[in-house]
Amino acid sequence: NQSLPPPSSLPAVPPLPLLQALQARAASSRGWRAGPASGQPLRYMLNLYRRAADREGRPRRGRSLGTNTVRLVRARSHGGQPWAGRWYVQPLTYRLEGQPAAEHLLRAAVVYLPSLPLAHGRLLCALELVATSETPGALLSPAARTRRSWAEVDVTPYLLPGRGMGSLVLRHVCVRAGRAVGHDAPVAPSHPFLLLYLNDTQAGLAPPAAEPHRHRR
Amino acid sequence: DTGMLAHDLPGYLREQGGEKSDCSLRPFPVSFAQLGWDHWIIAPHRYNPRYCKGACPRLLRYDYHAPNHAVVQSFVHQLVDANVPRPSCVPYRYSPISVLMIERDGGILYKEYENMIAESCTCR
Repeated sequence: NQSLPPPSSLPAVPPLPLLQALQARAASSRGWRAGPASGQPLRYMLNLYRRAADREGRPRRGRSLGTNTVRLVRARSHGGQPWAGRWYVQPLTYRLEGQPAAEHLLRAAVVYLPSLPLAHGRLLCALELVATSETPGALLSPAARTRRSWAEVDVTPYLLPGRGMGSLVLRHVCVRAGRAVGHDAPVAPSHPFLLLYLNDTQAGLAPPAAEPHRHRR
Repeated sequence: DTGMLAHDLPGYLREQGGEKSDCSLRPFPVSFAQLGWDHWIIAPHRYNPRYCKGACPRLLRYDYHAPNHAVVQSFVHQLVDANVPRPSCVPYRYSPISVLMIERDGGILYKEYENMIAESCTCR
């Protein structure tokens, strides 16, 4: 049983809140190694870009993406401590308001790593759709394995068609498989990210408003 | 007055010889930092929008894709009223580029923008 020893077996235990605070600090000082570099979304998009365009930025023939716009939406995590023993359960929300009206959704997919190597064993992960008033919960199975062991789960049906798409709420569930040795620093897997394949019906450069506020030269 | 044209044909033909000042496509590699867009554009690293520059020859060759209006305007400039300018040397065909950029909320956007590289010039 990997969970922390019950407080009763600890030596004279300080009051519980302090214990939690100490444990939390201990966990952080043990250096929660984030999952693979947090730049994973950026690396994924750079690979996507290199497949779609040459070094001058010219789209390659046959446009492998099938559209002119792909937006990567990062997850916002909420909820408390995701780890419980071998289990990691992290609720994630992808906010979709404010999509430009000219961008029409063609397809949406969540990209994550279904299996992550650990020092001892592996971290096996899956995605769950959290039930809402419109849709029942569901375990999402990857539609396709992309390069470098990423898995893509098609979530198009769960995104409201057209404007005003609210948000997508998922649960990222992982379990540590294999022998747990001592106090392995739990590796927090990086958050899955959402890809929106959109058709931008305007060819023009993004209006200045889209550009982060900058002093004009 | 075709007589005059025929008389001056050598001059015209010499000009057709592709003076350096003729309307043509020229390279201009630029960085997104120079455009002040480097904060949000990650790729491509190199961008050469190219541009058209040069005088439109008085007798517009067919390969300039010049509309009839430009041919007429050119004659008006020479034969009727020099205040009417010669046709201008401007891009004729373009091609798109794909851009990878960071969005304000930390998202990452791949987008193809039309008409970002001039591929040929015309006189209009």
